[in-house]
Amino acid sequence: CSQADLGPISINWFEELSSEAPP
Amino acid sequence: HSIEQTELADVPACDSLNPGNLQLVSKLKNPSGSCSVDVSAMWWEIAGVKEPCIITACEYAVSLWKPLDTGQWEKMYSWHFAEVPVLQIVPMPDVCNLVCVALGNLEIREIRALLCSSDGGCEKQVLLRTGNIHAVLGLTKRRLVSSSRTLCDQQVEIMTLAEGGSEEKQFLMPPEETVLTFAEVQGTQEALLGTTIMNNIVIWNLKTGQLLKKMHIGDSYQASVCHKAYSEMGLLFVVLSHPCAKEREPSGSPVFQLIAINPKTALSVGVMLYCLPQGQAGRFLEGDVKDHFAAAVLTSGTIAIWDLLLGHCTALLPPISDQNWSFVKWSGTDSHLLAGQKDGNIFVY
Repeated sequence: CSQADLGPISINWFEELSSEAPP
Repeated sequence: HSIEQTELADVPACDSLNPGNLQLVSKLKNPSGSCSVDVSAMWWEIAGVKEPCIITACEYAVSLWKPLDTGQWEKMYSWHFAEVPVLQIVPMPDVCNLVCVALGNLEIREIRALLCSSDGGCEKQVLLRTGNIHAVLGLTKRRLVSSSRTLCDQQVEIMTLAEGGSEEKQFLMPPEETVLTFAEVQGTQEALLGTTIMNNIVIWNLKTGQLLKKMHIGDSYQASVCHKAYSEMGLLFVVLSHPCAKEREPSGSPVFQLIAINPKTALSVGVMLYCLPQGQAGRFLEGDVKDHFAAAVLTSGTIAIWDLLLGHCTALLPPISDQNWSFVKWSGTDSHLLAGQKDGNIFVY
């Protein structure tokens, strides 16, 4: 699968989503 | 964004496959008269020695079997259930001397921990949870996650089991829709994934209980079951099975699927479909994934095995002694495949 299909990828997705999600 | 782009793996013809890749190592017969429902393998300490044991579940009894030097199995302990039948074994990864079971009729009504008294002398069971339980999974670090519904809402609960079966509880933020299955995410500690009845994948932070993301994975296959999830290079890879998939010609019937999801954008693509070989009929009934191997019992009564890296079915195990297979599990203690029939026969390959 190409990266373009999935949008920008972040290696630190878990930490980033944890800081954005409501507590 | 769409899983329509899924590539079809090379589908070898049926007659090029045989169970020759599988070697029958041993067999055990549960003499209990009731219907056999599940099997698992785990480490259990017996007389000071950790043994790779097999756990069998019949409707009203769960038994622990110890290996003998002769290649045979000896029943060591049995736990009996008088009122509610056993639905499934819930293995606890990385835990010795403790296994959980889910009991109920159509839906799970109880989860119990099975253990032995500290001197190893007698069987003990501890009631952990009751209710309308939809999904349960044993997690690392002696944790057990389960989801249950009340009239108004859904509860997703993590229990940490202490020695002796007593527990600590923590709740995860529930999604609006019912959770069907859970999977730990290899490569990302403290991430838990769930599939929902609306074909969404949800991710939680196990430490904080936060619901991090809800991602729709398309409507090609309803009620997908998640067998494995791992995180690599910023993407989440998920192995799903499709109990509701229709048979498709000429490519065959899709049984498992690997999809890649970007958790940041919630976009997903299909990577691989794992289909039955040409000439084989059937849909997924139940199955198990370990490392890069997937095994499924099909509606035809046959067991099929896929190498997820090669992308195709590598072995077919037809019904033996005119008895359809009814469940299949990979061993948690070695590279064995455990295949079971309703009448209590367990074959170890």
